[in-house]
Amino acid sequence: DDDYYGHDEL
Amino acid sequence: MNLFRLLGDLSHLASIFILIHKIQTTRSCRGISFQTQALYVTVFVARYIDLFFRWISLYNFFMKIFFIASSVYILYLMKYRYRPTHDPSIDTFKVEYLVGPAVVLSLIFNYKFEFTEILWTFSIYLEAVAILPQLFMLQRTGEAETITTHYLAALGAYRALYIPNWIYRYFTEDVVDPIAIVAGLVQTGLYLDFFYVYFTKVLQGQKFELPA
Repeated sequence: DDDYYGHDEL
Repeated sequence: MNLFRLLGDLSHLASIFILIHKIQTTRSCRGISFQTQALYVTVFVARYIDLFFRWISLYNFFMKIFFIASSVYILYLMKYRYRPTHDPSIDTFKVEYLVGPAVVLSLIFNYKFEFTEILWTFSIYLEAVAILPQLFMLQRTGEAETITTHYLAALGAYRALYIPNWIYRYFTEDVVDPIAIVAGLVQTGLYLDFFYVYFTKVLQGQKFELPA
């Protein structure tokens, strides 16, 4: 899953 | 998105506006470390490479574009527009000591051994220490213009606000990002001395001066 680690923060 | 993260990001935005305002109104980049600013460009480019392959949100997209563009613009101001006002002889921190370990650490401690993932990790480690040339310069000169201290305070507040954001996310979303958290704690820790002087002096209306 590509978004597993999220990295949705800046 | 939660309030802590939003306030953190806004604080980060504010810090950049303060810095550009300082450079333009004083027509000088005196007291600003070019090396730290160059490290931030490196950080943003390495981390936001995901603009090309990962969509998160419109907010996220525009913020990333803004951080890359504004950091490059600041380098331009320092390197060309106000070049004579920058004194390289006091901006002498060896950035290799920061970039080298960040590269090595990101190769060892990462979530996945993939190129973009390692770039992301590298950017997190590098950002944690990118302020050091600036703090080192401050230490050397022993003083700073008040506006420069507001810039640093806003920048430090941004990372400090990410800490309650992680605590909040742990409880509400069950999200834990140990790499970001450890690096973020280190980064915030680097500001503690600065914050002490900022709160006890600058916010009391005095000039930012370190004891001789």
